[in-house]
Amino acid sequence: TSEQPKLGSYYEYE
Amino acid sequence: MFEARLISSGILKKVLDAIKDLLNEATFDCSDSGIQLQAMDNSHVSLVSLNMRSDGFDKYRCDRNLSMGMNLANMAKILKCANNTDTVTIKAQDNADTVTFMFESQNQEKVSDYEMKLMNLDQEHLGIPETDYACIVRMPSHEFARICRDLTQFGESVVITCTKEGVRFSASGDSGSANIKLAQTSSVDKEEEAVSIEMQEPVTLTFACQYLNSFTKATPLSPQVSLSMSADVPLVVEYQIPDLGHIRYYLAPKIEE
Repeated sequence: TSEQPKLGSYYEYE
Repeated sequence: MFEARLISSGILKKVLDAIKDLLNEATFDCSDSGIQLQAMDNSHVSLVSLNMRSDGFDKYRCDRNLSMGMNLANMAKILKCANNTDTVTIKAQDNADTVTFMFESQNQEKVSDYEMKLMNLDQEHLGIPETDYACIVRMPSHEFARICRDLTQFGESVVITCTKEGVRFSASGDSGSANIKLAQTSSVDKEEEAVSIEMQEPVTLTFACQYLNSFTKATPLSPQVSLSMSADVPLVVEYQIPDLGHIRYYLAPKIEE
């Protein structure tokens, strides 16, 4: 099984 | 006053087709330099970044920065009313709550305009830093679309492994497994048919097929696509739109639990 992270865990919200 | 004219409606239809799979609505940010859009899909797993430069338009005027929130299904209804060869002009007054799409036939004998209500959308902007990627693969866009389509039959995820020898796409599931290897092309007649790999270090990453397939809706915009990858950062899938700009998609990799 694999988890699907969201983009917010890589990039900062401006 | 905002006014932007493209010689062919076809290109705008292709741009819309490239984003409407992932987005229901989006804000088009218009400035002197052109039209930009950045939006995440509902699940916040992928992001679309579109840039159409002002010099790519046949005519472009933007007196004041303008953010136009559009429902993409409604925009699609309007663009369906244009022939690909029609000229399209997008117009809006400053602080307006509507946008107008005007289509003109090549012989100028048919002119139609469609007004659409704008929406106020919450903008969630991500700051994406300049990144040096470990691997950049360039390949024919139709080949990438074909690979994504083929592998989707075998599993929910595609594993992309890039080494200096080539790039491998793999999927596996209940029915079995599939592997597609592409080597760098040594010589090609047409540049757009080339497969090339710029590699600093090898990379293996896993991505959800569903999103990759949505990205390939941009295939008609460009003969080539590039995949930029580094360990543990989102993939960037980029299509250069000739003489106009680019569309980039970002996708967070899957993590083994």
